Amino acid sequence: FYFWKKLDGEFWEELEDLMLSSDVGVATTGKIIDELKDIAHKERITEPMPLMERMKDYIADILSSRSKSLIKPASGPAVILVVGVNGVGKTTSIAKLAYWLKSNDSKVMLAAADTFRAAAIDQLQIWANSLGVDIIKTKEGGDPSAVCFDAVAAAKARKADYLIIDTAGRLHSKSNLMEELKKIRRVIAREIPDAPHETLIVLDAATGKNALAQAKTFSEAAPLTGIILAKLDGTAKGGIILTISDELSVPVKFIGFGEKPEDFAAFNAAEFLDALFA
Amino acid sequence: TLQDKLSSIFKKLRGRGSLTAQDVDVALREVRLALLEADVSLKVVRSFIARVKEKAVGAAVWESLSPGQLVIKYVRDELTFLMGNENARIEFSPQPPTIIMMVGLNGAGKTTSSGKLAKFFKDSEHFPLLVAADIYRPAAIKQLEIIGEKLEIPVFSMGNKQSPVEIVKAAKNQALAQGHDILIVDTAGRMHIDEVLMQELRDMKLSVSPQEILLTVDAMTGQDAVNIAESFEEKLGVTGVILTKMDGDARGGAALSVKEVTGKPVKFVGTGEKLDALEPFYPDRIVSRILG
Ligand SMILES: Nc1nc2c(ncn2[C@@H]2O[C@H](COP(=O)(O)OP(=O)(O)OP(=O)(O)O)[C@@H](O)[C@H]2O)c(=O)[nH]1
Ligand SMILES: Nc1nc2c(ncn2[C@@H]2O[C@H](COP(=O)(O)OP(=O)(O)OP(=O)(O)O)[C@@H](O)[C@H]2O)c(=O)[nH]1
Ligand SMILES: [Mg+2]
Ligand SMILES: [Mg+2]
Repeated sequence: FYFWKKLDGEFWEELEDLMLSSDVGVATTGKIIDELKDIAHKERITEPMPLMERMKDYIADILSSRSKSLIKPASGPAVILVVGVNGVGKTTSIAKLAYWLKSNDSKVMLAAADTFRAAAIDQLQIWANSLGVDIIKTKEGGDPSAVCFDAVAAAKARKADYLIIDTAGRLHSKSNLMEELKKIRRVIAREIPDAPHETLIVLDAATGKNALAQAKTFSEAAPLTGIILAKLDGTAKGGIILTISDELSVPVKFIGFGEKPEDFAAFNAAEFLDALFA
Repeated sequence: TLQDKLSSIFKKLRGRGSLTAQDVDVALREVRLALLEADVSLKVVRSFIARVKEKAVGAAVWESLSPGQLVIKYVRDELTFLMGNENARIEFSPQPPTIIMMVGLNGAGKTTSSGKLAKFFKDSEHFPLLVAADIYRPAAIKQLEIIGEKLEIPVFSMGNKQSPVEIVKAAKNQALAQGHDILIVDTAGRMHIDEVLMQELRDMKLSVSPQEILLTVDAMTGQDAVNIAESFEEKLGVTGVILTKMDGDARGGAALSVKEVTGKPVKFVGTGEKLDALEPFYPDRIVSRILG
């Protein structure tokens, strides 16, 4: 929208509208706009185009400075715990991540620790079959911690590079479910002292403010090492991650943009911001 | 709360006869903030604020209400009016079976809500049939079958090698043959901008003429709610909305956005993962939740 000539009131209004309707949130939008006005003044920028490019670089630095590749221990399997509220795309993102890691020649194993939801184990089993990876599971209604215990043992024995654990969707406002997550973490840590090496929260790109509450509350039960931002193939921009980055310093590590295994990529801040401010 | 903010803003306004445009603008700036924080879409906030301003400017300030309370009253009334009545029920067909299509974005809660709706009807003396028309998601059919087993409600499926259009046609014939008076069709999640999948829904609608097309919307949806709702309404046409995951702590502003752009009522609210967690929609509850 900023192929305009003037850095006038209308420009600032349109920029604010764009950010607000991209779920950037009132406070973060205000902060970024104030910063931009400051930059425009100090660096004597008088045209929208160069200012927008300058802004994207500035925000990209903040977002990328925190994003790193997946943590891998010196020996033994890297354990990746995947968490999040109901329906955001955890199970599908795990399939995509497994596919991504496999195509980089890693040996990947899956653990079906969602023992609660109807056909959750079946869903991950079908993915394991099509990806050609081992899966550790139990019967529906079993104990998720027990599955994790078995999975870690199997991952060690079979010399897997990565063990990705699928958990049941859970609303962060349900304390008993947050307690269950803490227990899952304890069981994993008992088997491998630094595990889980990664705890990734899956966020739905169309979620509003609640994504911040999700990240905060999940962090308290299981310190997060990264975000997988899913469903970016819709019209949602996922602007809430600007606020999450600002307040929690949890980096976005991957993005999902479709239902196929290949609809997945490492997070690229510059590309994300180009799409946000398109 | 919004109430507190407005009373502090209006502390100095005691003794005036009516609300000036300036008073109202100041108050509505706070209301705008509150609505955006509650995830109401920006353009919906704008038109809503404009309507309230029209009603509030020049309004007489009574002894019983402070100016702040008066503005809140206008906001609350307008929100309640917008969210509609609480009597939005399922429209039954004059000729059974009544066909209900469940549509919406990926992961919104369609399959679970299909089960909940089937239970709701079975408990009120109906004879529902669930239809597994999601042929894409791994184990989607199994998921619905497990739900049907738990509820002792039959599930019609033809596996995932037949098209959803074939499935619903055959399901309708089965319903007629076995005397089911309600058919609940679970469809695959899809993006509103996926033209092929939106066409699939149009084809299904054309082939069985459902009485109800219920858009399932996740209560934590943010600004994108307007885009989703507009697309589904424009490209398919919906008759009602099911708002899911209201047992979370999302403010639920998406409900307002969806109602505003589609004009269609929220018919049910999902309040949990269990199959009995379905409630009728109470407008005043969502209004209080949105206003915080
Ligand atoms: N369009 C699109 N759909 C996605 C994406 N990621 C996941 N999905 C879909 O979202 C729906 C839910 O995905 P799941 O992987 O089952 O989500 P989940 O978080 O494991 O759900 P629960 O285990 O029930 O909490 C499925 O229909 C997926 O195909 C994405 O990036 N784009
Ligand atoms: N807490 C809570 N969870 C819900 C509610 N409704 C559905 N869920 C959960 O949300 C997740 C997704 O539900 P599904 O019914 O699989 O969603 P869907 O729309 O059929 O998903 P797709 O078919 O992949 O598009 C599951 O974990 C459900 O248990 C609700 O009202 N409250
Ligand atoms: Mg899952
Ligand atoms: Mg489904």
